[in-house]
Amino acid sequence: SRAVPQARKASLARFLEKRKERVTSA
Amino acid sequence: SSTACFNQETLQYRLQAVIEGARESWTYAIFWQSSVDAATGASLLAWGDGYYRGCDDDKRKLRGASTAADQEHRKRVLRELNSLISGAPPPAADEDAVDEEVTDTEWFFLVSMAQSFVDGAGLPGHALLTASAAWVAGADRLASAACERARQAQAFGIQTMACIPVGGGVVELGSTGLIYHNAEITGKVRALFTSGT
Repeated sequence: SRAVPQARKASLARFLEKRKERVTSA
Repeated sequence: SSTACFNQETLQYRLQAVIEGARESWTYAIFWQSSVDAATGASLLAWGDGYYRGCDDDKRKLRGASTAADQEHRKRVLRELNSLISGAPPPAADEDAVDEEVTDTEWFFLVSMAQSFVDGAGLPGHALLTASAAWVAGADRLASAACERARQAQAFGIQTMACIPVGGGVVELGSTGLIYHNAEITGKVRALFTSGT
């Protein structure tokens, strides 16, 4: 995971979290 | 560092403000961060941050281009990425509570994180190089664009792509709808990304 640059990792975490919210609220 | 985190947070707010405050229905916004490759001196645009809003007709668009095999692949990648972020081992396919199909636009946004543009390549690179907005509206125009990213966007259901050069990089907006060039949104993006707040 160290190879994943921090910006991408932060964006990815946010995207996955929001996706989980979208899916569970649907 | 705290500075990097702060910048990352303000980036997210700005991207969100662009999308949620727009009159048009944009699917996502990405900030491509500009830098110079220390080894080669080449100009580089790489992922800075992104805001994904999605589209109202995600469900309808879902089966556009993706096959069952595509979906299997996307879900597996998402499970692995979830595991990478959470630090927990990836669940088996049938154990995953959240296993909704991954839409074309979600997938396009996700793969964008791994992309970069060197020396004016692609629509974002062109916008940076010419210091003017690049706006492509219409699936046929995206499909025939001299830019791999634009063609890829079209293949994943995007109909409009706009790249607006701002301080430190380029803001890219994408929509599954047809949105013609307007100065309001380019002005808004420039204002939000040059104010420094």
